[in-house]
Amino acid sequence: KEKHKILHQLLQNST
Amino acid sequence: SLLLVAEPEAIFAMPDPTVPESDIKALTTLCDLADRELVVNIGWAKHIPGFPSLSLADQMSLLQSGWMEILILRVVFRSLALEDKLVYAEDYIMDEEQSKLAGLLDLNNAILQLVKKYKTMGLEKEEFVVLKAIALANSDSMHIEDSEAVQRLQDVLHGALQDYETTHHPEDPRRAGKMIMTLPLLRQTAARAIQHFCSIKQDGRVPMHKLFLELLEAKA
Repeated sequence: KEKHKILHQLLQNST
Repeated sequence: SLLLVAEPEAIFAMPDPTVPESDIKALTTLCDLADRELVVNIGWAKHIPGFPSLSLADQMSLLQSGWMEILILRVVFRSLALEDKLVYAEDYIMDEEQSKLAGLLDLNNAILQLVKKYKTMGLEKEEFVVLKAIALANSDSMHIEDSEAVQRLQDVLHGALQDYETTHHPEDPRRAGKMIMTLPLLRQTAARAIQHFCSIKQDGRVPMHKLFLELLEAKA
């Protein structure tokens, strides 16, 4: 899952 | 109703007018478009009732499995009004000749088979938005932590589709089932698309943005 940083970030953003 | 409200605005491909037409240009335009659409689709997923309550890991797993099906279903729905053309964006419509030029004739023909199927059925926007959410919730990731929570999400969406069909298509009691039965072709077409773009990636001649690459690698 470490590899999927952008997806992780986008899901964590509140918007 | 929530899914209709959550539906993202159309985005534009904006192909670079200073670059001469070529397969590389067409594929670069499509990969750039896909990358931007993916960002939009991740924002959209967060508005699916129940999706944000899943663990972050399960949200990621569903998106990693289902992202191409979502992209393709959106292209398919935009293309319903046209004949033998795919509306990748409002300003980027591919006909047979452009598909050939981009080396996408087989893939685009497969997507057009889906367009034809939904045209025959008279797919409505309400059905499209629910099917798209079902495709995500039902993307069969092998890495789901809480499969009961994912099942509950599937049940809610399935229920919404059935309720809609009971109210709006009482003349066809099997319409919800018919809708669900279109999903294998969507899965198959998405797998073809992934395969095609993985080989384009390996070829290395088309620049790809990070999110698109990240999700392509999740499927490789």
